[in-house]
Amino acid sequence: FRKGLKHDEL
Amino acid sequence: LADMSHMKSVNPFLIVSAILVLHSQLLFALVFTTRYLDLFTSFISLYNTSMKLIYIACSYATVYLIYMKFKATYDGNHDTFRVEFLIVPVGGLSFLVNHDFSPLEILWTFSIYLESVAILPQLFMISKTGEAETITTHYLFFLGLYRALYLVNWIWRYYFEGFFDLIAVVAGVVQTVLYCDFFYLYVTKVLKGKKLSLPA
Repeated sequence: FRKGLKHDEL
Repeated sequence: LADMSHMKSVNPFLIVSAILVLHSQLLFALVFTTRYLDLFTSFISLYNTSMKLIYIACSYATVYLIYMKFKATYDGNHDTFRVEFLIVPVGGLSFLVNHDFSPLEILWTFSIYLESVAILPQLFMISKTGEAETITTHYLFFLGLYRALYLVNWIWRYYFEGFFDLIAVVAGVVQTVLYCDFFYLYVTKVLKGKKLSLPA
């Protein structure tokens, strides 16, 4: 289960 | 400001008086579910985590209220927009155009694309019936304003942090453009105390 990128916005 | 504007529009208690379209609300529940799966994989801040949980909870509460509590007043006859015409192309596009070909990232991309068009069933109903309750127009205004405020935030972040997310920006522009007609009617009619009604 690969992680996505880090999204810091809602 | 954008998040507060968004928060105001996801308040499930608004639907006590607003006539919301079930299909749009189901799409928003899908948007929040697929976008915030990173709750399990990354922690950004207490604010970020709490807002995600609130948005998810509010979207499901809204669907629940429309579906269970207000079934009697929900008029499916006007809610005829075919959501598969949105979900299928948006799903295909998120497989083709994304930052990284990984399950979570594709779901995040799907969520961003879907959000930009999720309001179409609601706008479609308004164009069909030719009018909207004032409370519904306030809901739509804050929901549209939220992404417009993010556009300002993205310009700021581009200049001061070097942050630029092409997918989010393009989808955000599309989303805001879809509201333009509505914003015009909101400012020229609703804010002047008139009911929003379209010419026949």
